[in-house]
Amino acid sequence: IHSKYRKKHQNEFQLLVDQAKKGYKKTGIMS
Amino acid sequence: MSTPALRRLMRDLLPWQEDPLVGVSGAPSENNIMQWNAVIFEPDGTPFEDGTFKLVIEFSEEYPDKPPTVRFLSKMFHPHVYADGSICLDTLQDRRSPTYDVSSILTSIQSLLDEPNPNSPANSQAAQLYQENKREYEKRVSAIVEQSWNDS
Repeated sequence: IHSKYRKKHQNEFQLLVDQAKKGYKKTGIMS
Repeated sequence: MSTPALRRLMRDLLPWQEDPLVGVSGAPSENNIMQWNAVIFEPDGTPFEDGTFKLVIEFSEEYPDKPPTVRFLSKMFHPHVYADGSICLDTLQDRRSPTYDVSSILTSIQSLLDEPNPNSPANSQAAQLYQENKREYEKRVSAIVEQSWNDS
């Protein structure tokens, strides 16, 4: 279930990864 | 049809619409608002550094009175995480208040990653290594961090 679900929602997860990283850039912890 | 659970879930989305939260993100999956996808991105200075861990959160119509079920989809090596990805965390079970929204749940899981309590292990091997062989524990953690990059 895990990999099938993940593949199906791959784009959604990529957007969420970008959003989670954006939070760090805002704080200056990440460049 | 708007239910209390749906109305609450709409409100739970707000934190991310105003400002990105630090290292955690979540949103309803395309075809089912009662099921959210989420990501926890770990800060520098922890063994989980740079990991992009994917999770799925499933809500019932009794949310927020009943907590959602939260599961890691990405492989995880941690004292509080079972082999199937489910998480042993008191704020997801009995000690939970209905005021606890999705961003609080994800933030508490994020801080749990680097502050496990090895005394009530869901993964006893991880708990043992965490206490007795930190180098090996961190090696195992780095392996799943790398895996999280490729598992999307």
